[in-house]
Amino acid sequence: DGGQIPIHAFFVKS
Amino acid sequence: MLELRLVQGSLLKKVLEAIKDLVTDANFDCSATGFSLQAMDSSHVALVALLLRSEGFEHYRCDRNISMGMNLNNMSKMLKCAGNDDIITIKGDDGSDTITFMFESPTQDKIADFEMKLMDIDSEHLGIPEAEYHAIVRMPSAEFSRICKDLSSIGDTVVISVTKEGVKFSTRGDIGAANIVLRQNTTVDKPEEATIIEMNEPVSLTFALRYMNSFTKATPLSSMVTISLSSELPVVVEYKIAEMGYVRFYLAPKIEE
Repeated sequence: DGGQIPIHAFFVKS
Repeated sequence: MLELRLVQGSLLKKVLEAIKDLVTDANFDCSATGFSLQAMDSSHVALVALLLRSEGFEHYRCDRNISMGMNLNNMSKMLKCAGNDDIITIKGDDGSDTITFMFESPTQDKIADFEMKLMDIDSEHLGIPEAEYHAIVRMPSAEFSRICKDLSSIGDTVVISVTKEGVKFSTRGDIGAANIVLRQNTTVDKPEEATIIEMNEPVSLTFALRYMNSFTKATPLSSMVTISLSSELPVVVEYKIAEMGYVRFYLAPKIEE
């Protein structure tokens, strides 16, 4: 999906 | 031992309808705080976070923290068998690989139980920090749903821009372009018809309408939706669940290719 940033790029694993 | 009795069982039915198209399998976590879920869609573009606080249940017993893997489509099939006025009780035993949904009619003349197989799901749990947003838009959820539906017949993405003029939803596609502007409107008869815009600084972000439309499946849960926007963060689309908690959808913006 062009230009779509994956959501886990924003949050850290807890 | 787990026993959660929800008098307004329709809330759980609506929650499943809100998230089952986005997420296939998910772990439901049960703790003293409440019944919760955090899951990404299969392409890891969107995240859904659900909380139903323990205080919102008529009876809430959860002896130890437990995570239960469920197929949401199967769960939805079972919950569709509950009447809209039914009381729903979720029951589970320690070490069991099943969970039971019990449906009681309001007059107690019909009692049904449905047993569902649990599954092992290996999922990442993400820490979502509290954040300051550039702009927060609170608006009628039905209006937001209508806008997303209308724009998706024109284009694939929506640009949401907040300025001091209001909030603008724009799209562009092969057949043309569309812009819908909502201004702050607090002079309405009912609070749930208001549009309230809090802006710390102007913000403009692009999102995939396919996901936004999926989020609007939560519209029956709440008359209002809150959209929190910041240029460095995923958008948060939040539907509050009366007295109980929320469903929040997180979606990363699209960047220019």
